[in-house]
Amino acid sequence: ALELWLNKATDPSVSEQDWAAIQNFCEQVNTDPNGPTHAPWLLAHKIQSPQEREALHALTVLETCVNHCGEKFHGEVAKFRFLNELIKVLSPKYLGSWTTDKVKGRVIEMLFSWTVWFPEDIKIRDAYQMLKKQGIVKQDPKLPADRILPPPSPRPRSS
Amino acid sequence: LGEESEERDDHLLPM
Repeated sequence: ALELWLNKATDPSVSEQDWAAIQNFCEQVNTDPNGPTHAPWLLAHKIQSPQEREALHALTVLETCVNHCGEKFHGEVAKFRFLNELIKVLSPKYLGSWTTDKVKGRVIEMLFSWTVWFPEDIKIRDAYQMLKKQGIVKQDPKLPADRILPPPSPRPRSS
Repeated sequence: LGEESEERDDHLLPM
């Protein structure tokens, strides 16, 4: 079911974001016992898609899940193991030469916004600093006004 | 212990 909803939420033939599918994916992440550990890898695979629209949709799904899927999902995303998958999209040593500027821009913007929103996640900060040191991130992106404030706190586990 | 060893195995990608 996780893959089914993710395929729907990242369908490259649809230009608009399918928010109902994203919501269903998030709910599935929260109800499936393996959801929080499995979902980040499904998302990483989509984010590395050669199809720009699929990758962009997947980034929106990831961002929504980080804000709404609870601590366990957040904890997985904040590990180097997952952050490396985002770094691969940016680094010319990995997939960076094939990634479009739009996708790279969104990944950088998202990583930077996490460093602002979640300063306690040291690994996110380290990954972002490494990208800057490598010259992959030239300067901090300007976050749109609606993204400067942190997202709503994750729902308590019991809900 | 499991968590500790997982922590040790979690590295940034070599660049």
